[in-house]
Amino acid sequence: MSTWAVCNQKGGVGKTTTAISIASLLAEKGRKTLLIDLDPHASASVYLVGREDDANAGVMRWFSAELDGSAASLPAAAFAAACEETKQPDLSLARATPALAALERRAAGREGFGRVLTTAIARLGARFDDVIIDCPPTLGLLMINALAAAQQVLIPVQTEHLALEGLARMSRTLEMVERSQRRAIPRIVIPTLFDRRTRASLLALERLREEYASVLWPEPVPIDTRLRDAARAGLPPPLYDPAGRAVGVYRRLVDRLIGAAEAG
Amino acid sequence: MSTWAVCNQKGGVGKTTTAISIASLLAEKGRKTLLIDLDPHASASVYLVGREDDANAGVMRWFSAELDGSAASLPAAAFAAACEETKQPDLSLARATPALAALERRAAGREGFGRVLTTAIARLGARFDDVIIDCPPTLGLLMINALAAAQQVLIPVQTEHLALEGLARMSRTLEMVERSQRRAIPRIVIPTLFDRRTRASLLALERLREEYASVLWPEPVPIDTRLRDAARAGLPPPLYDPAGRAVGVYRRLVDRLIGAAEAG
Ligand SMILES: Nc1ncnc2c1ncn2[C@@H]1O[C@H](COP(=O)(O)OP(=O)(O)OP(=O)(O)O)[C@@H](O)[C@H]1O
Ligand SMILES: Nc1ncnc2c1ncn2[C@@H]1O[C@H](COP(=O)(O)OP(=O)(O)OP(=O)(O)O)[C@@H](O)[C@H]1O
Ligand SMILES: [Mg+2]
Ligand SMILES: [Mg+2]
Repeated sequence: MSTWAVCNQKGGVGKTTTAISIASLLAEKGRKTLLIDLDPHASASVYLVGREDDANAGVMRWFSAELDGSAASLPAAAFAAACEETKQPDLSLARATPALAALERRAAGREGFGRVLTTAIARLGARFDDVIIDCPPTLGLLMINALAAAQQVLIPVQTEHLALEGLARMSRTLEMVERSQRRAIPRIVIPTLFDRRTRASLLALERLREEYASVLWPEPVPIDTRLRDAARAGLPPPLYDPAGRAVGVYRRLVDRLIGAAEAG
Repeated sequence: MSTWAVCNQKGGVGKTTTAISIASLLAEKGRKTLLIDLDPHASASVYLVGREDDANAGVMRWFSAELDGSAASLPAAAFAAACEETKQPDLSLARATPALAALERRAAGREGFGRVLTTAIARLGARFDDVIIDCPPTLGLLMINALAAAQQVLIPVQTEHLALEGLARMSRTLEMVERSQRRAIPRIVIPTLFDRRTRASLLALERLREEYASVLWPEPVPIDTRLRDAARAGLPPPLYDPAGRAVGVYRRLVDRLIGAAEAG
């Protein structure tokens, strides 16, 4: 089983769009794929399955079990119960709820909360081939959980100035987690929302190619309004616009991710 | 003294751009203006004054004083010491540092952390005419502080589908804070990143006009690449592109904010 986290502390850079696109392309290949939504804002959950009123649904179920001390005795089937089907075969979702926003405060001072996700994914066992984690735009317990659970981190970066500043901070966060876990976390920086007509985009891509050459995905994901139409239709971009340019970039990225995972 | 908070839990909708533009336009009119950056990601701080290595600089100084119990005995001058000058006359900044990200955990279980900002602003007294607060894209202690301190909330919303879903959640958050403070918090929803060439933008604006008619600012802020160029130049949009279309929308908004504040 491979686990990828899609993170960036900067908001609105295309994390959710990237996570849903990659998860959908993996499922299309017949791989049993789980998308975990760790953002209390629940963009990916609302996009794929709509709102949910049970505050304890999905991912929160795993954290609640840790909060009330029942995690160790929970059977594997109870971990799987947090996952639901989506409209696409082979694509499941562990949804987010706003209750996740209170976790930082509720878990303060208690040990062991950084690895709740790692444990839950391990308990899911062979039910899934691939796991993709969509992160919230903040450094905190939820992102630490995602980084601890992931074998590789995908960092979407909008190709413009303010977002580039954010990338330097994201790199420092990753280095902090690598030191505390005594392991390297391989990363791929994915240029997104690229608009080849504007100087701001071109200059930002140039700077990315200079400063992050060794980890940069060579093709930027272009700005493509069909991605927004896909979100309104509640369909993952590969189902809504299979021959689109942005989906094409994601398709080649997924081929590389699978190749590396199988070689790993 | 008027205090406005610029918030939205959804990331990348134009909060920082809106906060900097409004603060700069207020300063241009000769009003002594303070921009408070509450985002641990520090976009506004890096934009206006660049990086800072002292983790305890700026806003963190106010929260540290509350954490170590020295806030009540701190002289007003020590509160003012958290504010620094920017390149624009009459525009000061209380910067953010990444240390703010740990506050939720460090303040957990302790009373009175929701009003640190309200107290700090009161202690600044007559040094400033206006205060603008740029919020992080998450529901938590920092946003609660901003909402508690503000007389009015400005909510930038990107004119597209995923961001509209986020607005419903932001409204629920505001109602929660209003109930706990037993006061109404007037709000203005500001449509941003409007691209009149795309269906996604037009449909989103139509929906905003239907569902939020009574609080919606009538003119959307258009997508304008000169705002990105301004960010790269480290200059607030009104200084970089005074006659621009996006700046024009912000200018009319500021006239209304001042008018309402003086009438209020
Ligand atoms: N390549 C693209 N072309 C056009 N629009 C895009 C593209 N990628 C993302 N978007 C749009 O940009 C907006 C931000 O994307 P998204 O919500 O995926 O970012 P995010 O990083 O997950 O945001 P948050 O920080 O709130 O979690 C959304 O409206 C999305 O539809
Ligand atoms: N009207 C506009 N036209 C073009 N670009 C814009 C406009 N408003 C904002 N932007 C750009 O969109 C990106 C997101 O804006 P900004 O950083 O202000 O959003 P935010 O809501 O503060 O994000 P975060 O959630 O990370 O705090 C930035 O690159 C900014 O330069
Ligand atoms: Mg997202
Ligand atoms: Mg911001």
